[in-house]
Amino acid sequence: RAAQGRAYGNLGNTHYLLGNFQNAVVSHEQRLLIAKEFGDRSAERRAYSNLGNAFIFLGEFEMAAEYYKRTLQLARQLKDRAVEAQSCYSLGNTYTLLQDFEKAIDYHLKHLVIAKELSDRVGEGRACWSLGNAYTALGNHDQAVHFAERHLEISRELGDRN
Amino acid sequence: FHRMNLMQVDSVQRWMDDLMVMTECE
Repeated sequence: RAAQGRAYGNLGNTHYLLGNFQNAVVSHEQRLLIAKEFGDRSAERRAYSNLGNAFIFLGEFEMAAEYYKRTLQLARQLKDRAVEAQSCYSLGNTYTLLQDFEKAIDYHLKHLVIAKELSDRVGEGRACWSLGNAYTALGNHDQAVHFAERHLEISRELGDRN
Repeated sequence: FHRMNLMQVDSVQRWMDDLMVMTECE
């Protein structure tokens, strides 16, 4: 049964990489079921992430947000700050797709705090870039400029000419 | 993204490009 769980996970990832997102969801749902049977919270957390990602490409952003929230909850329980940061970043982007910019900002700010704590300059730059765009969408140009300037500063430091 | 200005979503587009090849492995 444990091997079956891993096989479902690998199958889900293969469907995903082939662009078969509906099949990926079916496999990852089976993986999730088996992870829960075993009380394997790391595998459960991975299944939530993979399901969230697949729902993004199916255009089902509300479902994606639900799975990313479960990922975030488990990342906090497992005290995995890197995964917590990644979940917040995913949620910020998902709420941008849902055009809920207030929530998008909330999650991008959470991502920014953790990226700083982990000295992740690339993550910090991405958070600032995302925040600049979200504040622009809300018409808050002062904050948009503030984050665009920080994004520029970090991009220069990283030598990211693009 | 039809209702949004491209400038507002370039960061989302970049995230999705990365996401396309991102899987949590067993």
